[in-house]
Order: sequence, then C-alpha cells, then structure tokens
Amino acid sequence: YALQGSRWRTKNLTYKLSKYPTGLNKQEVDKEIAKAFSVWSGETDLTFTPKSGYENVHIEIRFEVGEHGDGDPFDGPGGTLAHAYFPVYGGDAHFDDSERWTIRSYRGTNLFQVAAHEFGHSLGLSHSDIKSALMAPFYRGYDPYFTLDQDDIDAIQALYGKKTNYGPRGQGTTSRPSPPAEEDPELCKDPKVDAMFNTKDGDTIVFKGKHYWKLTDNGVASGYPRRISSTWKELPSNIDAAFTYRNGKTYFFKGTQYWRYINSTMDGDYPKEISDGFTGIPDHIDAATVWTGNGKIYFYKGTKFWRFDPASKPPVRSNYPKLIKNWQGIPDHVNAAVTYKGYTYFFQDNAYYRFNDRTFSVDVAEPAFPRSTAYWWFGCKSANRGTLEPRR
Amino acid sequence: ATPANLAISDTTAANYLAQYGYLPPTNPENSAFLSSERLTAAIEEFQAFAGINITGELNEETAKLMATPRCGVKDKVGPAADGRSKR
Repeated sequence: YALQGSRWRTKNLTYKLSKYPTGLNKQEVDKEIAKAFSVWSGETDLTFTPKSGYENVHIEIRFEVGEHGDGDPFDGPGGTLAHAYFPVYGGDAHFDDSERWTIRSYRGTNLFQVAAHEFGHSLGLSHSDIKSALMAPFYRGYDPYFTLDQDDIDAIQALYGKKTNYGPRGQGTTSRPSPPAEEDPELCKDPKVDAMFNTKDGDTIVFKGKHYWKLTDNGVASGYPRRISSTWKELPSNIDAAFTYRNGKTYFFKGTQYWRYINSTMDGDYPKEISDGFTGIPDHIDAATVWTGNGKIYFYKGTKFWRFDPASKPPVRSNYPKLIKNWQGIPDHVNAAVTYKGYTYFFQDNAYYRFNDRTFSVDVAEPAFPRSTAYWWFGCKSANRGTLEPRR
Repeated sequence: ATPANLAISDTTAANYLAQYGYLPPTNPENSAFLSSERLTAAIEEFQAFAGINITGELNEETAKLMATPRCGVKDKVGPAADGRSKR
C-alpha cells in the first residue's frame, strides 16, 4: 500500500451527497455510499455521519460530467470513472456522471466498488500496486462477496489505528493498563541493543546479546529478560536485525543468514543465506524494519539503506542502495529500527530518534532527538531525560 | 468486449502516463523534449506498478490495461513520487 501523507485529525467524519447521479434512486444511492464508507469504518474507529442541506461537512460527494470546476474534467464513458482528494486537499469525491452507475449489478459501473475506492483516497490512501487491493487503480467490476484486502486494512490502520470500538457495548472501554515498569539493570547500564521488532500480536521486543525483553508503554515488562533460546530455540545470540512482515512471520538476521518464525516456531528449514532469500540485500546488516509509509521492508547497513519489495522483480530496484542521509535527521550506522504507534524509531548506541512517517523527517519535539533509550524506552529513571549529544 | 485493435500511439500513451503521474505534465512547449528513453522508462514504471510484464514497450497487454476504466487519481503521489522528496 501507499499513503499519500495526509490524514484527518478527527475520527468522526461527516459527508453529504450534494449532487446525485442521474438514473438512480436517491435512497438507494444513499445506502450504497453509506455501505462504501462502512468498508473503512469496519477496520478502524472512524465514523461517517451523513448530513444534508447547507451544513459544512468533511467529505462532499458530487456526480458531475466534463469540466466541473476543479480543473480536472471527466472524459465521458469509460476511461476515468471518478477521482477524490486527499485529506490535505479537502477529501471531496467526484464521480463521472457519464458512466452508467449501477447497484448490485454486473452491468454498468458498480457504484459501491468505485465509491469505496474513492473514499480510500478521501482518507489518505494512494494507489496500491497490489492487484487484489481495493486501492489498486483499475476498475474490477461488481463483486457481491467483496471484502477488503489485507493490504487495504494495513494501509487504513497505519493511518487511523486498529478498530477498538465495536458499537455501544464496546464504547468507553480502554486498553488494559500496563503493569508497573521495572528498571532492568542490564538495559539501564548499557542501553545499546542488537535488534527491536514487533511480534504479530503487537508486542515490542528488544534483543541484546543472548537475552530478550518485552517492552510496555512505560518500560520493561516484568519477568524479563529471558534467554532468546528459551523462546526461539534455534536462534543464536547477538542477532543483527529482526522484523515481522505483514504475513505475520518474523524474520531474524545474523551475519550471512536469516531465520523465519511464526510466533516461536521456526517456519521451515532455516537458517538460509540472506543472498538466497533476500536477493540484493547485503550480509551483516545493522537494522531492518517495515516502513508504515508503504509497507515495504527497509534494510540499513553503515551509511546506506535498501528497499525490499517481495512483490517486485527484482525485489530491490537498481537505484538502491541509497544513503541513509535521505532519511532526514537519521544518523549512519544505526543499531536497530522499529515501528511503534505510527512512527519509525532508529536506535544508535544509547540514543534513539523518532522519524515521522508523515512529515518524512525526525520529529521536532521537546526534548529534541536524540533522546536516551534507557529513560524513554526502558524506564530507567536515573537516565538523562533530555536531549543527548549526537554521535559524531 | 475487448477492442479488436489494441494498438496505442506514443502520443496517447504519453498523455496517459502524464495523466497518471508517470511523466511530468505535457504542454506544447515541453512535449518535444520527451525522449524515447524517458517514455520507455515511464512505460516500465507503469508496467511494474500494474504488475504486468516489464518490457518498456507498448505491447497489447499494456495497451489493454491503459484502456481499462480506472480511478482518475495519479498512481504516483506522495513521498515516493518525486526523487527530490526528503525520504
């Protein structure tokens, strides 16, 4: 998937149909439009409320022909069916009324299918190069058994989070509070880590030497460290990098080799050579992560990074590697990288940087980055809370 | 129904590729400067994005896809669309 770079600040959005299609029953159109919005509200906490009359709304929907005031005229039957604006440009959705819009029919152009796609743009999604995704750019026809592709779900949840509110019974519920953070002597003494990754269940794990820790929002979960080999039996110590891909499988890298796991069970005959399974990626990498901006895998080593897309041939394009300095504010020679709550974090020695995947630069915050990993990630109260001196 | 003749001219293809973000917008002043290499690269990029064989040529598969109804939003927007972007 690909994100355009903007999103709505509120999760409670309003819309109105200010110009209906010719030849369709208005009430039926209303239902189809509501159904198209529900595709996205079904996977997030977004809500969409219809309005009418002259009320201001977030997303205005119009059926128009030819030039219709936005400088992007429609082209008659076929060709372009509709377009929509990303949140930063207002979110409005326009449909070409020259098309023969239909509802629950294999004939004509299916309104629901196109509307659900366009509303993806209204929410901040760009076109996906995954063919099965709703956000693929080409019209696919009516599908009575339509469901969102995992690629679409990953995309919308990267912007607005997972669904937590399942109707009136779920309202007001909060996530389970984290247990009190405990200071870990090993991590507080030397917070430089080997690797960080998220499990498919959403836990954030730190690897260092032969041990691992599970992190809470405040620090380290009780009962850690544990030996890496007690959970991932076949893994060696001193892992270089790890990440969990959107297939739910976790990949570990060390030296020239990698291992693939489903939870704590090795997923086949491993280790394998990085040069075999990740053609184009060098050995002895520093860090790896799946970037929320596009769902693709990024590997870092020294002063360079590589983008790996398993769906592309070749998976690493010829214009890679590129210099890490393209990630504005991120230093060379990182030790680990991880995605956490919509940001990508880079770790180097005892410090970390928060990279904003929407502004494409290290966040401007108080205290500024780099900050102490020990204080902000491992809950070490005696560590420096302020900005650290960047390594030179 | 599939059109009997799926041939597509360079000009039509260039307009399509410009409309959907694979080439800079064309105008009478700069269209003459579109090199065949740049057009081939844009076709390859389109083919890669669409998941069809990457040949750089306006073959039938590519022409068919260019004739498929689609969304009017550009395929190449956001940080990946412009090599000069901060990432």
